[in-house]
Amino acid sequence: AGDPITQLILSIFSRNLPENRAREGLLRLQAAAVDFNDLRVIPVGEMTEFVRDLPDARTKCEDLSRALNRIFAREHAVTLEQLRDRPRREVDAYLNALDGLEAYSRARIRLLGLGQHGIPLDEAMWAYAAARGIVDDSASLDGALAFLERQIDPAEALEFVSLLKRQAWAEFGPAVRRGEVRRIRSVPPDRTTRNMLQQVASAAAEARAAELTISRHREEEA
Amino acid sequence: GAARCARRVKQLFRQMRSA
Repeated sequence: AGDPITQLILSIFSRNLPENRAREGLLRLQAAAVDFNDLRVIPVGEMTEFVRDLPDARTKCEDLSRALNRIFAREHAVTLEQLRDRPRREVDAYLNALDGLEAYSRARIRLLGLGQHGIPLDEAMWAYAAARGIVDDSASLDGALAFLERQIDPAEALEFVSLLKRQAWAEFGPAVRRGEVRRIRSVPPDRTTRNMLQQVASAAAEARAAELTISRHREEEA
Repeated sequence: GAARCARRVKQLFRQMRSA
C-alpha cells in the first residue's frame, strides 16, 4: 500500500478525473510545497492557482486543505500512518470525521493507502457499475460501496478495482467530462441543516443525470 | 434486488478477467 496522504490527495482530485490528470495535480502541489505539512498551510486560493486547469479546482482544494488541517489538529502532524494496523471500525470512524472526504475518498485511502479492504468507485466507475447492474441504481455512493465490499473478497479488491476502473473510464469517460453522471459531492464542514437542504436539492438533479446516463448508455449499446 | 446485483458482480468480474 502507498502513502495514505498521497492517496487522500489523489482521491479528492480523481473523483471525476482519470488517474493521469489527478496525478498531474498531485505533482504540481508537491512541487509547490516542501512536504504535506507545508501544503496544509498554503492558503486555499493560492493552492487553487497551482491546479486551476483541473475541474472543480477550488472545491477540491478546499476539501484537501480542510482534511489536512483536521488531521493536523488531531495528530500535530500530517500523517495517517497511525491508522495502518487499526481495526476497520476505528479507521472508518476516523476517516468519517475528516471533513472533505466522501465515500470514494475514504474507500480509496483504505484500499490504496492503508492496504485494507475497500472498493472505491469514482464517478465513471459508479456510472458503469450502475449501468451494468452490479449496484442498485437508487443506492447512495456509500450504499453502493458497502454492497460491493461485501461481494468482493479483500484479497481480490485491488484486481477488481483496477479492471473496473479501466473499463469504466473507457465507456464513461466522455459522460463524466460532460457532467452527465451522478456527481460525487464534496462534504462541507457543516453536516447539519445546510448540508441536508443541499442534499434534498441535489437529489432531483442527480436522478435526472442518472436517467440521462442510462438512456445514453442504452443508445450507445443499440 | 441485491441477489441479482450480487450475481452480476461475479459475472462481470469473470468477464473482465478473461477480456
